Amino acid sequence: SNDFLASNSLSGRYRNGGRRQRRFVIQGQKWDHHTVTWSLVNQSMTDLDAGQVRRVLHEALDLWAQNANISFREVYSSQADIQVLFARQFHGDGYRFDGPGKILAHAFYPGSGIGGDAHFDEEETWLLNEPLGTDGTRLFDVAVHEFGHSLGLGHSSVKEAIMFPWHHVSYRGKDSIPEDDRHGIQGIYGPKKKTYGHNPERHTTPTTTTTTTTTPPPPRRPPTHRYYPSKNQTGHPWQGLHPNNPYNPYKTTPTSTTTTEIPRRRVYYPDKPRPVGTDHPQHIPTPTKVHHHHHHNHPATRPPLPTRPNPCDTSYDAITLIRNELFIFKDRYLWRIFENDLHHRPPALISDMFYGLPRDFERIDSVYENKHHKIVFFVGKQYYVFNSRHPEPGYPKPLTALGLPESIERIDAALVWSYNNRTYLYSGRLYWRFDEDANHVELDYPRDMSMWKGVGYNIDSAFQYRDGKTYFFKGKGYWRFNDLRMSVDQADPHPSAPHWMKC
Amino acid sequence: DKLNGGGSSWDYDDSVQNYLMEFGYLPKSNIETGNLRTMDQLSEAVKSLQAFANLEPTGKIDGETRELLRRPRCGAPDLAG
Repeated sequence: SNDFLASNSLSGRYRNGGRRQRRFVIQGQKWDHHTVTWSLVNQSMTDLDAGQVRRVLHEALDLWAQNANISFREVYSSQADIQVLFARQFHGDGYRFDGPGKILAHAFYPGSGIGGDAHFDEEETWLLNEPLGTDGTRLFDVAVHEFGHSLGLGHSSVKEAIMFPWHHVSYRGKDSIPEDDRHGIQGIYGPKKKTYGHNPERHTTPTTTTTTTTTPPPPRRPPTHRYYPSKNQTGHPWQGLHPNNPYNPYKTTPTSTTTTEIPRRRVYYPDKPRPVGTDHPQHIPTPTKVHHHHHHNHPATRPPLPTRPNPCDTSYDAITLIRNELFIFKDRYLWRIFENDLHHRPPALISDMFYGLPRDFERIDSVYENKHHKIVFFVGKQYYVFNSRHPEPGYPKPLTALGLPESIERIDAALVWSYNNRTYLYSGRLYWRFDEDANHVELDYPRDMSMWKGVGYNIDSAFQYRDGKTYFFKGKGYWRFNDLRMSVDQADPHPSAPHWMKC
Repeated sequence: DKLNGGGSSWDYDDSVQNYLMEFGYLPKSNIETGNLRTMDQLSEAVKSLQAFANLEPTGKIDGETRELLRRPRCGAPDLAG
């Protein structure tokens, strides 16, 4: 399931006044450790006092800690389970904020990566300690609700509940939370354990500790428009993404390792000196597309040709039809698969067929034949348009020339979708529809990959085959996509080798 | 703006449909396919939203429902997809 969606949700239902109400919902995910860490990403905000914000976040977490067997610890690190971010509009997770009003915040259920994180729309008027009735939105009320999601609770239709979706004052300092929420949170973590051997007057030992000193609150300044320095302010909401914004989902530090692990997201906080050598705040190598950036100036030192991939035991960097002929690309090699082939043929070097790619390129990320019968190769942050075997003049060009955000590291897949013969570009968790005539991605994109149900994130490739069906590839398997149901044909991928490489 | 009182109570315009998709009352996939929806599908989705919010499940975009669509809320969906 994707971050917002339940995998195996459990919900209590009961009748209230004859109407069936949907009580607390346990979304299935939970933290498997007792002390959950959290961290405020924006340690300096133009129109909010970070110290006050952290206090309010503490209080909101503490309310849950008072009612279940869970505790919290504030850290100042990218390894925190719950990262709290104030952001606006597109902020890297495919779920856009909408300015003042309507959507106030959202959060993700427990899990790795973005799991557990809580995002607040920084364009709201957040109240930190103003009295009730002041015009604006009390951060405490919204934070308690969002942290309910971060702990695994879904929405409840019980009006008084903290987890009721629409904003309301759910807790006024009374010593207990609404029954529905208490049942929900205790259904996940159990009731709070009594801690003995301490002063009975005190409620319990503190449940939210902090390991950082509170910074003196900076002088409150009138809200100003946050300028996001980025190379080219093309006005695309994504372009405004702050380079330090930890939700730049594609900032990766070029890796020389061949790890296929996906370590937890590493984010260096804007005002914290970054360790030497990390010139990108984010490090998310994708499980199968790891780029090796060996820059050799002398051909003599060119790396030896990588060993030929085993066609019967490999993932595909790209697979597509060119002039109605099937091509499969892996590393520096390609296979041409003819329809009546009973077995795959030996691969050829890509550079022996398509001239003009960079000499030291290690692999292509994706390729497709566009409606003008040109062949478009995506390599890292650049793309090439080929007219048959040769690149057209003026290439390569940067991905930003297509309206893609600066933060995109690569295009995982390029697809002419069988349903509407429109071009779609996929990268990480997001995808865009591309207007071939305008040569630009369409507005209202990117969108979250969860739209393509069952495909998941960080795919390897996708294409429309001669049978008019669309196929998605990840690792050594593939799915056939059911266009009308907008979902894959089956949960588990089919093995690619027998079907495509005739192994 | 349609949420601000314009349109008839059967007027399930884009903003209403986007709202219903965003919060899990209609499948999002239709955004890509552009598949049209039946009135029944839309009416059922509105009833489901009204029930979640403890309103009379009329299936119509009546005054109370229009008010609800404008109310500030959490961005997470109400129904798991």
